[in-house]
Amino acid sequence: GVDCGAEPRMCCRQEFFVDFKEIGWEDWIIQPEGYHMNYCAGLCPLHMAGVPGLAASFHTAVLNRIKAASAAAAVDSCCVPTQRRPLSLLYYDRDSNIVKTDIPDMIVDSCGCT
Amino acid sequence: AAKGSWCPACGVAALSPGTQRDALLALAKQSILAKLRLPARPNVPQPPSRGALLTALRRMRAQRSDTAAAFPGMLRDGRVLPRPGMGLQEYEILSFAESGSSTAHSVRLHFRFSQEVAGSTEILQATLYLFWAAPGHGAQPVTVRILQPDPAGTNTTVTIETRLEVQKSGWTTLDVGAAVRSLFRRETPRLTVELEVPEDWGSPLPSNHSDSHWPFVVVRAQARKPHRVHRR
Repeated sequence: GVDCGAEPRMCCRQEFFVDFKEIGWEDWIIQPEGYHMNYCAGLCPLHMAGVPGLAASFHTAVLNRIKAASAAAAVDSCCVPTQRRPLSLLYYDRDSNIVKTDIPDMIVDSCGCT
Repeated sequence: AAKGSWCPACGVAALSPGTQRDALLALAKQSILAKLRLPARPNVPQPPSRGALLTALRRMRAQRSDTAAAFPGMLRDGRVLPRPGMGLQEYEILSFAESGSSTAHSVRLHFRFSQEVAGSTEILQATLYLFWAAPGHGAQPVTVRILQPDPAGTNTTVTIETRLEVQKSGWTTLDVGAAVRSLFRRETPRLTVELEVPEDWGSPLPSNHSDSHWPFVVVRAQARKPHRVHRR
């Protein structure tokens, strides 16, 4: 996967960190201090379709050439997460019990084109 | 956005950085509350004392390593411990006792659980941790009763009564999985436990709430499997 630079053009992972203190949630969420709500952004022209990451194989290069050549008659694909991991939370519920849970698929690690 | 209706990365109108940040913060709050099945963020909690919390975490870790060492992959009632990564969200809930009515040598404890978790999970394990400050020597009888309110909520009935012989001061654990499983189906999931000790012991509870020997319950629960609809 590719991380976005200053001006994301092609599909990449845009980092975004939510600081629980900033949103006033640090009193009921014990750990962690924030949430990496990364998201995918950028273009997926046809020749990038099906490229969840930069597979540098001959087959991929040929396939991209074919797609690029027929790009005029096709539509774009989407930039979506290709790898995600859980968000582990330790928090107080409304009865002041301490709850630990792992919420699956909450943190985007990498993006690619569908 | 409904899946397949439009692609958020394709052709979204550019937002100003401030507006975009506010939208993302709002989305983060909504997403976390939804995954925790919370209608809104909980009120400001009443945290337990640091001593009680550290003792509880230490006992939980000791309990888990005992169980894992003796029965790798096995729950105490013989069911197989779900492997992490099976995809279902798991919860570990640590609930400290609230003291209720008492006499010179008995006391009622209440453990409250939130309806959000109770209503959408199945119990894997529930353990009650009690500390006995036994004065004197030799085996001394104590009684632990699990009480359940009757449907009208006015009286309570004893559902489980356990008699223990306490040799010396220390912690004991009691499996309360069945009791917690039944109360998790109630509107207000609250576990009530009654402790009774010999006359000369005095109160079965430590003198103050911040004592590190304060009773607590640990519940391990797993999100209920979603109800799958098979397309014919």
